[in-house]
Amino acid sequence: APRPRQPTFVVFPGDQQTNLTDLQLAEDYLYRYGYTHVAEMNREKTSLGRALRRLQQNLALPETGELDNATLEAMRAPRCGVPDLGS
Amino acid sequence: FQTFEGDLKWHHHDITYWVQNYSEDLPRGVIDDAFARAFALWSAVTPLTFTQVYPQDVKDLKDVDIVIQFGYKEHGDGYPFDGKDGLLAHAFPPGPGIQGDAHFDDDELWSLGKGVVVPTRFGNADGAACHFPFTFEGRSYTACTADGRSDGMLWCSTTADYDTDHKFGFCPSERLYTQNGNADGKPCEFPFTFEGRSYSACTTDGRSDGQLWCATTASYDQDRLYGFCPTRADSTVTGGNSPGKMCTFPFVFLGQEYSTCIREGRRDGRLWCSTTSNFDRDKKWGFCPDQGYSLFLVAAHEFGHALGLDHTSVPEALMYPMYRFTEEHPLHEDDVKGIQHLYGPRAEPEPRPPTTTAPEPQPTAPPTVCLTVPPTVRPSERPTTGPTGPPSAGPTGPPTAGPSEAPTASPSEAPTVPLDPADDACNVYIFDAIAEIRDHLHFFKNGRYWRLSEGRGRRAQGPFLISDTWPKLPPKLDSAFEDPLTKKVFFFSGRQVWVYTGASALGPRRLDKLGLGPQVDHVTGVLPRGEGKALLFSRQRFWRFDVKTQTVDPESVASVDQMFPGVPLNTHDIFQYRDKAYFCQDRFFWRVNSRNEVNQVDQVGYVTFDLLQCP
Repeated sequence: APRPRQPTFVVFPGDQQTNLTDLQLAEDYLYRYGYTHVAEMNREKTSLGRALRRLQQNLALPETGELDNATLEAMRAPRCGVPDLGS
Repeated sequence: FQTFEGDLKWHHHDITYWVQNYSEDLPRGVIDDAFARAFALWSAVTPLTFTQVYPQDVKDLKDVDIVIQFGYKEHGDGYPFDGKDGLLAHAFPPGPGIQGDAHFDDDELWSLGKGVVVPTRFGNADGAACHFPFTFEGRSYTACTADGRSDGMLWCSTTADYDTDHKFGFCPSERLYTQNGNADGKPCEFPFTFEGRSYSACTTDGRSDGQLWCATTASYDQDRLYGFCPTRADSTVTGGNSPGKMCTFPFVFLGQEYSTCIREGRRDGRLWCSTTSNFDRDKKWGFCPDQGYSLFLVAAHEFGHALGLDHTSVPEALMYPMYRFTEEHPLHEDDVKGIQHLYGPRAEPEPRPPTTTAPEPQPTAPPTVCLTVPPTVRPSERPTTGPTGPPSAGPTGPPTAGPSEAPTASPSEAPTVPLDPADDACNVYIFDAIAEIRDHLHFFKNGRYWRLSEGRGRRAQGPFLISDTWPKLPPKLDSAFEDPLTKKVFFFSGRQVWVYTGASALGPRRLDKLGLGPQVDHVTGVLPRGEGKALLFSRQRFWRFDVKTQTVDPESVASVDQMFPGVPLNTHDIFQYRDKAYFCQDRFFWRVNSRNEVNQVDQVGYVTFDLLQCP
């Protein structure tokens, strides 16, 4: 029987969002919207935990402190550019 | 709810705002309206009023409280946007300068939340916006199309189902009109020369702002007349690496050719297209129009910031940071509490909606070629050329009054002013048949007819009884035709024909006698073609008809829209009047003149208003 064609994924030039990993997306998001103050974070997930928990609290998401699917989905959702925290 | 540190707020209530520039995604009027409605949400629950101002009304634009701007990526405030989706807009808390301003990411597709907003012109939908998707001849369209037209003009249905509703309009197109510039909205002239080079499409050459423009005469170098090309929001891409460009169909991707927007190659399943014919070679692309983001909802949120509200963690509230499309009233109790914490509740009586200080923006002047709607528009359902008709020359003004000779003989006892409304021709919705007989237009209906007196103050005389004048005829006629040469008058009803020569009648005879097959169930009308020749119509077909032999040439059958583009396909009566052909459908007529062998619709109007001159 014919086998389904394997989809080919392409990197589209200039397409910032699809080129980011989940962690990069999270770091960028937490910094942009005021949850972390230093853009360059060490890559330990635990150090993100506190910021993630604050984000989850602010966005009324389940407070797991983890980069779980609900949080990633929220980070990919269209939103306002005014930071959530900070002046 | 949250407010900004120190409860930043405006210390006056009459807030002014200026829309500094506009996105191409929506008509300006729609953008202004979206902003006005967004401000109205806040003025409804506070003592605040919002007034849109224009540069010419203010001494110094620095005095304007809220400046609204569309921009891309880094747009001058140090907080860059991020391309399509993601970050949609932002605003600054109240205060001087940039404080209180609101910025919108023009890499987004701005809409009213339900897909592109494409205003139409002409057609018969009074400028209503396109409805996407719509079905035409069973096929679904998500963009404007030229299908069904022979002139290549782009059109769309303004309801979901054109096949049923027949509501349509023409889409923005430089062949229809241009915007701004100095050519009064005239359409582009292709090719045109600019700096000695010939252009056969809109161009951005010669401009630094990337706006597409064209000349409205053959030579811009000589005439200096130009206009901007309307945006085709329905097929302009957003984001990617060529925002503002249009999809190019077909295009090649991974060696395959595609003629629609595709999801191939993407993990996120979003629709995209190439903006050149070969993505593999050029790597130029953008996202296809989707539902877009409601400018009204996003503006309402950003204006909350501009008035002093910060984000809330109540997901249902307007000031929650995430975009969520809703058609309900967007203000939540949390939002009202927040804004009233800053400004107090609205003092009674009713709030005033935002006012604008400038006169209504003028609609663009209609092109000199009036496609379908005469300048003086009657009630809104005035129809125009259907998708099967071409744009045509505008009307040349009302029909000129005929010669003023006395009316020819007719049953003189007919009252000139009907007493019983049923006798008033102006009350007839659709006539059975209309024909010019003895230089007078006759209107037949249910066994009676009216005769249009000519000369100054044309009036319908009658009603007269058909049986008094043509005793052999049935009460219900389909059409009538007088041969200008022999003055014989043909009357058609169903599959029967009568021929009157003066008072003597031949018939009824079956249509077979004229050489028409059984599938021809009635005759819609006959148009004279000179030298004893005519065209005999039935539904969407017509034949050459020899008046002398009273027979059609079966081989000559052709379809109406081939020779008479622009007329509706479901015409119920066709007649000739003063050298012009009239195609009637419902209460309307499409007038076709045959200047130099080209048939063109040059007027569309009401039978009662424009022919019978009813008040």
